[in-house]
Formats: sequence, structure tokens, C-alpha cells
Amino acid sequence: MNVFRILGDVSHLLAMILLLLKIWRSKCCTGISGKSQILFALVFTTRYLDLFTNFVSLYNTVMKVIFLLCAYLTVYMIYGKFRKTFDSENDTFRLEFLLVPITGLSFLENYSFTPLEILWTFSIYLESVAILPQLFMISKTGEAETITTHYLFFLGLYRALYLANWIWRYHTENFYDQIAVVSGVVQTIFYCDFFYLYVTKVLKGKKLSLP
Amino acid sequence: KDQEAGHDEL
Repeated sequence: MNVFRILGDVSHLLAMILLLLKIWRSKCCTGISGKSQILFALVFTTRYLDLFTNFVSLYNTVMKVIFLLCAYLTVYMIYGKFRKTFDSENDTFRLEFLLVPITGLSFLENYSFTPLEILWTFSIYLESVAILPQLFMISKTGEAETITTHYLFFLGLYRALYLANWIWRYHTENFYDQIAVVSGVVQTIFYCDFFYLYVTKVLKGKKLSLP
Repeated sequence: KDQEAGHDEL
């Protein structure tokens, strides 16, 4: 465990809690893509099945349970408790365009052809693109609330910090997880455009709106 | 890395 990994996990947790608090306090989930949140719930579900088969550490187990709870609570807020405020008309990304190729790819390119390992691979590939419905929604409406941009910033920062973690682990432990690294790079690239807007607009006190 | 040992990252 290194400092990049810890900061990455904290950033990930912060992002999810920020989103939950935003929805809870405003009692409104307008501008949030329910489809992205469903994908994240699916990511955690398929990745953390090893909770039942493989004990890594208390930290690992506790974080996995918290991530799962946060993901499902967020989905419940959007499609259950505050569904009247859910902007489904702008959440129109076609999920099959992501799910079909990623399912195929996880069967083709994995570490071992076993159900748990294929599901883990599926979750890594899916996570790299799970934010696309959210980014698509923002490009469609042309704006995002500032709190939503903070959420996206920490979510992107998490995977960028994991890149630093992998470089560190490669040099100190000779650890190298090709599937996670390649997907992590792809995932981080999707946030670059957003990072630019976040720094040039949101951090200068302006609302994120697209021309 | 021993893949059989499982994945230790989140």
C-alpha cells in the first residue's frame, strides 16, 4: 500500500459520498445520469464477488462493502426516492453499445477463463467507460451543477492516482496488472477534457457550461 | 505477479 493508492481510494470514496450528499441535501438528482450510476453498481457487483472467496485485508473488505452500499444507495435515490427529479429525457445513452463489446472483450482477453476472473475483467473494462453516459448527458444539456463537477473531478482523480500507484508498484514490487493498467489509462483519458474545463472554469468560480 | 492470489486493489 502506497500513498498514491490510499489517496486514490480516498478520492474515490469522497466522490461517491459527495454525490450522495448532493442528492440527499437537495432532494434532487437532476443532471445526474442514472445510467452511469447503474453501470458503477454493476462494476462493483461483478468485481467484488471475491468478497466471498478471497480475503485480502480488513481494509480491502470494509472498502468493498462501503463502495457497494454507496453505489446501490445512489441508484435507489435516483430511481426510487427522488425519481420525480430524475432527468430521464436527457439520460439517453444507449447502454448496449458499451455492454455488448465489453462483454465480448472480457471473454476474449482475461487472465484465466473462469467465471470470477471473467466477471472481474468485465468490471475493469466496464469501469473505464461507465462515466460516458454522464459525460454524454452534460454535453447534451450543455451544463453541470458545480457540485456535480466536484464529483466528476474526484472520480477522475481516483483513477489518475491509481496510474501513479501502478508505476510505483512496478518499480518497488515488480507488480504489473496489464488489464487494469490499460483500462485505467483509457478511463483517465476520458476525463482529460473534463479536467481542462474544471480547472479553467469551475476553479475560477464559474459554472461549467458548454458553448 | 501470481494471478491465482487474486486482486488486491479496489
